[in-house]
Amino acid sequence: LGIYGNTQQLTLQLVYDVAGGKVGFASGGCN
Amino acid sequence: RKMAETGHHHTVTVGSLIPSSVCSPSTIGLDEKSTLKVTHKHGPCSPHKQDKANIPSHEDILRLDQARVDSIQSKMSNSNAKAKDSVTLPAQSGSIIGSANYIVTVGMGTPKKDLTLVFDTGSDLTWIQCQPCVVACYPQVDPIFNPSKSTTYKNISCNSDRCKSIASGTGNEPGCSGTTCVYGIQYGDGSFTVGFLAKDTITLSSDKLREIEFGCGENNQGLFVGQAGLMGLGPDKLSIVSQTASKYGKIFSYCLPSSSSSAGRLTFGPKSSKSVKYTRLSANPKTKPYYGLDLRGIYVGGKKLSISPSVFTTSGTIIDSGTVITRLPPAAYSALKAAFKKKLSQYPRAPALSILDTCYDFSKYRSVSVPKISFFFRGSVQVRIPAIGLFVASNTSQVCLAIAGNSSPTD
Repeated sequence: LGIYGNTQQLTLQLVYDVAGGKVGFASGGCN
Repeated sequence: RKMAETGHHHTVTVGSLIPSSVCSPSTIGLDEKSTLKVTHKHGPCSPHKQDKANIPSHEDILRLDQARVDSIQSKMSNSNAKAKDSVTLPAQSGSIIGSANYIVTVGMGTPKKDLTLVFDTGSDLTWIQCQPCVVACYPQVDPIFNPSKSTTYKNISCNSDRCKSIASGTGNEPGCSGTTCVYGIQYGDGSFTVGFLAKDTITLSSDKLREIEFGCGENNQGLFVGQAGLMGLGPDKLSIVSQTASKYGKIFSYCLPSSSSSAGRLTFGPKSSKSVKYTRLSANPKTKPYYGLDLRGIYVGGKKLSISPSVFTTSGTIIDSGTVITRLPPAAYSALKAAFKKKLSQYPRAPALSILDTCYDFSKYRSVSVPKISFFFRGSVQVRIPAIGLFVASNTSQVCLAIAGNSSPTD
């Protein structure tokens, strides 16, 4: 049985800087 | 995950597309005091034992994902009748699904009681099920929170400014029960919660956050799969992100686990990482009340697709931790699909899987070569989608590109 994740966001680190008005992406940021 | 990077292509071991049934969590970064472990709610790392009969099928997950997307689109300025219809889907208490797939554990009240919550950047109110469940509670795994046993719990008055302004975060005007503020919120899959607006101490890992406002749900019905509630990380002032602005600076980050059998993390507050590339939150009013991004282009196999910029600006783009499958405007998806199919022309096609219509039969291959896909955002920020994020596999004979097209250019 396969289980879906939120597929496009897997393995990327997502950084929400709401005060700074920006969103960041980091490849390998969680390794 | 066995992959090789070859120029503009990924080489993917086909067997790696099927999730493991054994938990192999990473513990990197989990020692920080404001960091929570993130797991897939149906995966083997979930803190709750899974009843296999209750794990949703692929079709169920995709159907509910579409309901969530319809709901999101209905809240945006370009809402349409079809989307409005979709939010009236009846929720079935005790059922499963709901496409927000990732969960964290927080401590609620004093003394703290550990509760498992879905985390969601696409909504704002944090809420939990509360005793005495005046109207209804769905079954949850953790004991249902009893506010009378928390020494720091307080109801919020319906005459307070906070009560009067919660509609911006819940989508519904508040009510009053005696002198206590009553909130109500409904989600894209038809689930809803109604209850008292309250405040109490919430403990994130070892950080104690005092007087955090949240919903103490007394009528909770829908598709929350045994979870104690939801952590709202949206941009509204009601969200836990805004409420903790003085402590964490309205900054948070997360890594979703790279498969359902591993763990990620959710961290509040600044976190240094040299490799982060930032794009501005979108000023496009069409993306409110969500976190909007300005998607500018798509590359497949190193080549930029020929897509008019207006295709992206007509609808705007949002990012939402609770949506499983990325949607693109029809023209952008058509271009992507055509380019992807051309690059994979040597592999046999497979039937569509629900909304996913670019599928392949890889069952006769040990490994496959697929083109790299990158999204370009404002500020020349290129985000390459890792190979594991490109596909959804029901089995090796039906592996689908994990991107779908919207039905209308204005969605």
